[in-house]
This record gives sequence, C-alpha cells and structure tokens, in this order.
Amino acid sequence: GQETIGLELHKPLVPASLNLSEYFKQFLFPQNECELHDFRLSFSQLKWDNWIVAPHRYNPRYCKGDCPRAGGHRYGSPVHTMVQNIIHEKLDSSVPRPSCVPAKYSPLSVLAIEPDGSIAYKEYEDMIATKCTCR
Amino acid sequence: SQASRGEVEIAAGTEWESEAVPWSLVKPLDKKDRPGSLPPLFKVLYDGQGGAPRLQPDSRALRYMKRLYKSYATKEGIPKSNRNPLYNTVRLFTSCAQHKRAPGDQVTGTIASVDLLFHLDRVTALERLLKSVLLFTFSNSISFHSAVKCMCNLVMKEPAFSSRNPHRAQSSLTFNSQFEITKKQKWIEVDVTAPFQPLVASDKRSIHMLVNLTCVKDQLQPPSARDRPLNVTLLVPPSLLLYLNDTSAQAHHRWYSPHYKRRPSQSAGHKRGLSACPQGEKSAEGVRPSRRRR
Repeated sequence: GQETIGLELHKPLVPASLNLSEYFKQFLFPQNECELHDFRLSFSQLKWDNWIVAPHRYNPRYCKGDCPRAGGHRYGSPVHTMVQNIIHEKLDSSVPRPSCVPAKYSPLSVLAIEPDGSIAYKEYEDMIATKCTCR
Repeated sequence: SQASRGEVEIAAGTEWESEAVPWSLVKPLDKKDRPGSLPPLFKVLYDGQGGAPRLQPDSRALRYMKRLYKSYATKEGIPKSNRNPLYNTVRLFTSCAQHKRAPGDQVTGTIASVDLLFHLDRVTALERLLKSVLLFTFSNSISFHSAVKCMCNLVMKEPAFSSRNPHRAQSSLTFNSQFEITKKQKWIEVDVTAPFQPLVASDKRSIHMLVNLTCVKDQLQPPSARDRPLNVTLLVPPSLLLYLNDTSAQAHHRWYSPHYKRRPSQSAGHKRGLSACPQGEKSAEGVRPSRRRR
C-alpha cells in the first residue's frame, strides 16, 4: 500500500482550477458587515457643557453595515429576517433588505446643573448601544 | 427585556416615532409636535435649549457632586456596580436664603443658628425619596487636633405663609442628631431622612428650617488644647442631598438590569436590609409588581 499512500500525499489539497485566495474568500465575512462602530463626542461640541458637567466624553456607538443573508447564526435574528431577505431578492426589491440596528444598550450616568442652580446625578437607560442585530 | 421592549415600542407605531424625534437636533421642531412627558435631559435635547440661562451652583457643592460622580461612574459615564442599587438619582440643593439668627458662642462652639429655605421644584413626581442628608463643610480648610462631638438640632417650619390655611400657626418639628467630626474631615453628612420623609412625600415644593449646631471638644483632651476656642462658625450653612429612585421608564433601574445579579443569600439579606429603611422597601415593592405585571 506504500505506493497508494505516496500517490495520495502528492494529490493537491484543492482542485488546481481554484487558487488559494479564491478558496479562502468563501470563508471571509463581507468587508462591511453589520457591526458596532464608535462615535466619540464631547458635550462641548454640542454646546451643552454649560449644564452637563460629566462625563466629558460620551460614546453612544452605532450600528452600520450589510446584513448577511443567513442573519440568524450571528445576530440572533428571527426567521422573519431571512424571509424578508428572500422577498427582497426574489419577489419584490421594493421591500428593503433587513436593517442593521442596535439590539442591546447600556445606561449612562450624567451630572447636570439644573436651571435653578441645583445639581443632579442621574442614570439614564439605553444611552449606549452595546450589540447590533439585523431586523 | 430589551427585545420585548423594542417590540413594544415598534408596535406602538406613531408614539414610538414621536419619541424617536427628540434626538433630531438638526431641524428645530415646532411646539405642536413636542410630546408631553419627556425627562429634563430629553426636553433640553429636543428644544435645543441647552444654552438656556441657568443659575450657577455653589462651587463647594459642585466639587462634592463631582467627587460623588467619580465614585459612582467611570470616565465614560458607565455606572459602576458598587453603589446602592436602590437609588439612580442624587440631587443637591443649596439654601435660597440663610439668615443668621443668633451669633455663635466661641467657647461652647455653638454655630449661629441658621434659617434655611430649600426649593425642591426639580424633584419630579416619579422620583421616590429614599434618603435625605444635610451636608456641612467648612468655609476654608481647617483641621481639628482631635475628634469633636456635635449635636445638630433641626426645627422644621411651615412656610411663612401657606396658601392653603393662612391662619394656621407655624407648626415645627424638632429633630436632633449627634455626630463626630474627625481630623481633616472636609464634609459632614447628617442623615435627616426621618424629618424630611413626610415633607417630601407630601409633595412640598419648599422646606423651611432652623439649624443649630453645637460642637463641644472631646473632654479627654489635655487642658492646654481645651481652652483654644473651637471656631465652628467656619462651617458653611448646609446643603441638602436627596437620594431618590427615579421610577420613570427613561431612568436606569439597576436591580432589573441583567448586569446586576444578586446571589440568593445576598438577596435575602437585601430584603432584611430593606426593612431597615421602609421607604426603600415600599418604593422597591411598589415598583416591582407593576414592572412584573408589565
């Protein structure tokens, strides 16, 4: 059997017609897939630093990118998302593709000066996106 | 809960759309579109009136609140998990009018009794009071050679003229609290939850009180240090700190967030702890069933 094993070892791993970069392309995720992006702003840019004392920097983050056709495995998307994709591709392109939107948020603590001069520490819900989904 | 809440908002259709609008600072919206019950932060975002004229706060009070902020949140504004989960709002009020009624007595160290008036208009109907503190500090940094014992006497007054019953005699409620000032202490917090609870709960918009502070030196001191007068008149008239639980939907409720997990034993202890401050229990219980129903 040594000859057969030898022959097997010399057999190319991938069909000659398909070169390596092409072969790996099928495993790469699309370049601009739906994901979380940072957007750091300071309240002085919005000219609110005369009443918002802290935090100085605020990064609400946002979701941007294309939704892959099989959204379920990575984004926790419901089956409806895939159905909407199929409708867009096969039945009616006026129905939009699923959108890349936030799925989870975290709160933000704000120290603010009230109009009467009193000072308030408050925690606001849903002020920072922490996870994206396709819907 | 996020997804369900998201579905509820999307299902709400137009209402959710109008809520989404406040963030569009690009185009000013005319008055008719403005939804009614937005918390102050969103109202300002909505109106773009961030620049509305504001009274400037007391610098010492601002320094204290910045220090409180640093202990409750990170630099990016993420709430830390180490603070009491029951309150998500802390408000500091400085007194509008302070009249010194009687000069201080250097020997016994009695501070001039101070007449204070706090306007609490910024406390919203959805904010439940959990704890009230009078915050004393010194006009300039002084350090005691040893601990000093103080007695704080509060006389709560009805406002001079109460529209409801103009002829009612001024009623007053006296409250005493003892505490100790150690060396180099910058802030002195006196818990006054008991006398304030009924006033804030009865939706009073302003609170009028007389504060007497008597500080005597520790008798164990060597005679030489005892005859040095205790200059407590350096104490600045106190500010009022209210620890509240904002029950509105926009406020962060830590005990419901998935990040805040209580161990069964701790939650049992937590329940016992709540019985120590009935207000907290009422507000927490009050909030829990409605949220569970929702």
